Amino acid sequence: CTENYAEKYYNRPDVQKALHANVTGIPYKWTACSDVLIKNWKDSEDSMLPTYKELIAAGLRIWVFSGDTDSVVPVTATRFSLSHLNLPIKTKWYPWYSGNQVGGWTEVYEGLTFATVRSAGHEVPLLQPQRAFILFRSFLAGKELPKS
Amino acid sequence: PKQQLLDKVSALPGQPPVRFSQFSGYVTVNEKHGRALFYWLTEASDLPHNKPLLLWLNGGPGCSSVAYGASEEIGPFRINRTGSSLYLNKYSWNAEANLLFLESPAGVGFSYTNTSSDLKDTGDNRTAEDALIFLIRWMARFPQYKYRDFYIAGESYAGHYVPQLAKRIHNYNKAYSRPIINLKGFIVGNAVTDNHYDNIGTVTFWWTHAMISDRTYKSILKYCNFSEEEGQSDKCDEAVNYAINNEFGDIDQYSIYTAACK
Repeated sequence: CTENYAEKYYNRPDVQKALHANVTGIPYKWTACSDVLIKNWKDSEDSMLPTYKELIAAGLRIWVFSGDTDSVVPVTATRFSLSHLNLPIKTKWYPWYSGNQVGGWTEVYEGLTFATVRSAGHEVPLLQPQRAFILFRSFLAGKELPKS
Repeated sequence: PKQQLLDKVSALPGQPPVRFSQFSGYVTVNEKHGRALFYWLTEASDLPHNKPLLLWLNGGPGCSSVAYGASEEIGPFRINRTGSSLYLNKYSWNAEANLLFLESPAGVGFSYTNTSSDLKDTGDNRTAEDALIFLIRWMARFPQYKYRDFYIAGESYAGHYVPQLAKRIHNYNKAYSRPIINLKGFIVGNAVTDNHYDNIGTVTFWWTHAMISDRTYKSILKYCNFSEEEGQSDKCDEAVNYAINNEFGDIDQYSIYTAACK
């Protein structure tokens, strides 16, 4: 229920003052997710795959990861979508390690790295902070995830 | 830069002492409608001038990067149960980068619009456009981050926001020989990617992780075609709703081995 903690903290006047927030007196409480926006969301692209192709061609470093206990946008959804990019494989599927534990599995394609994060849900850094940190550090360094 | 000083956060209530700097405040992205986006920058805990800049976006759409990214995931602070104080996140990503949390689009968290109809017709396009304008103006306020290695990260519906913003930055940069927004790449987690394939993969996960019965799985495959155009048939909706309401049980769908939050 951790998002309840944020609902308490960020609605405190002293916190808003310290953050220079809510300076115009927004006529509603701060909340983690806006019902109005999600219910009235207009344009939404059906697929991001064409954009991925364009940005891969532009040479950006692109990593996609999946916490493997999420059922809302689960690992099989992402894998099935990415598979339709038909990217050539650079480094074949292998388990990556966090300490002496399997942190997940990964495969490196031309232009994109995919990785799962074991026992992590939708918010990967919330449930597996150390594995998420290793993932991020490898991404920043442009290095493949540790093989041992 | 004068505004930069005004945005400096001396300390948050209940915060432990830290060595890194923090800044937060508003950047106007549309004067006519009065749209302004709220940001919170927590600089790297060591040698911030040598570290890259990372923009973090949560999804929803409509959810706050301050609520999730900053306070539950990658930020340096965690909020305690009563909301009275903060404690340090041992695996904060600000060990490796300067973290910029943006509440986007207007209407999310502290970000606001003075034109209430904006809240009823927001979408991918305007969100990406406003985020690009935010970045350009934010860089003018924080010129020390111009040309710095820049990455974008996010999760969930930010599987749309992140590549869409990356694409706009890439196109914007084409006009400059040395772009100030030095975009190097992006990383996304549990990202909404393709409606058709995501949906098929989602139902597969439900079945392979024993969240639904064979009977339900078969009826979903029979009645749902998952292509956005036609929308879902009543029988498809019925089968999916039966799965969620009668077979999932009282779980946290975002972390299926976790009990639901009461």
